[in-house]
Amino acid sequence: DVAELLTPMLTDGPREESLQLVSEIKDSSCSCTVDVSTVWWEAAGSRELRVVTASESAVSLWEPLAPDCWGKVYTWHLGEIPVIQIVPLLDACNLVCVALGELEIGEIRLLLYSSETDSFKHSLVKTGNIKAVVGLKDQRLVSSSRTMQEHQVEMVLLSETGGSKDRQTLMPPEETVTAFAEVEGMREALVGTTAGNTVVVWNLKTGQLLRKMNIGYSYPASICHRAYSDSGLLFVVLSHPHAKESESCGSPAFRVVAFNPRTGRSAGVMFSCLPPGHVGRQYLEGDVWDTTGAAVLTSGAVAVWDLLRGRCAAVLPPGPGGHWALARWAAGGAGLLAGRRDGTFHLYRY
Amino acid sequence: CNESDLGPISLNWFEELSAEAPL
Repeated sequence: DVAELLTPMLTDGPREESLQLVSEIKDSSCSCTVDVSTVWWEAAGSRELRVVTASESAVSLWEPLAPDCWGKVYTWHLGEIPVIQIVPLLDACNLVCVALGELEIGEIRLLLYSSETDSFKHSLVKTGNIKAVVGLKDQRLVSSSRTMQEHQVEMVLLSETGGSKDRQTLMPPEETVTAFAEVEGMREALVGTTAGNTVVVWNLKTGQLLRKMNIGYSYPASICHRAYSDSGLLFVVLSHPHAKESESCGSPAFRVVAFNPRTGRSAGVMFSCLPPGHVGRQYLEGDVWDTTGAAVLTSGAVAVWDLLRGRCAAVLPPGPGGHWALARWAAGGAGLLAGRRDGTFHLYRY
Repeated sequence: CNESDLGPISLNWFEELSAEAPL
């Protein structure tokens, strides 16, 4: 009983009240939700934040009609290849990026509105055996793809009309790249995590692989979410979907690790552990915005952490409508989007 | 963090590593 599990916590820390429900989106045509995100959209001279929802076969754009009400603007139907995820393009406007594929990403497409033809359309940006993809500031997209013969890491500069303006190949590490994160405040720096449990650093301008640093084997399959450089150290927010519970720190969902890029040495800065009562492998998927992390737990609840203090700040239990399946931060710190598989999404102010 | 555990720190690590790494 999830409510019973959460009772000790609600009196002693994270509170559901920290998350205030702002509005609900119910997509009755969506039978199996795969992702939710936000996008800046400019229409008739005004720029506003819109919600993007994805099912396996279609992606829908929602506009705010009233403070607590959303209306569907358009739905892109994408054919036979299922949608796997929406790839947020942080500061892009009127551009939605999606990854499609079966077991892994096979193609990346841009969804957009063309003022030339006065119609919504989609275009192909990349195909391949794509292992990881990330959207960066200034309409840049980085992806890693791997076949038996070739390992490629590439940055694509996207155009507003759905094409690519430029491409830059980055030097691949030996191991498969599992995730990327932009280094905030350093436009040309990018970090990635690999299947060999290392953090790698690239120079995006030259394509150089600058450094490979060991994370440590106690937390396999770590994924990087965010990075920033301060006082000569590189701070990386990692999540640990497969971490096991230990006596010293419980079950870490997120960890902030400081790396010295000069020496490759690292030190743990802060753990963010699962709330009490949640044991074992409980983390399904998560998202990081600024210094807050959110994750869906196997109980069907969503937990929110203050990553710098290592404190679980809020827990959203599964409601009568069912378990939560997705947790995403809205762009610009506009709130938390929680989604269920049945096409129900809640926007919370945090 | 304990600086001695992490070794000598450079504020210009990105530029320095870019100058040293193979192109």
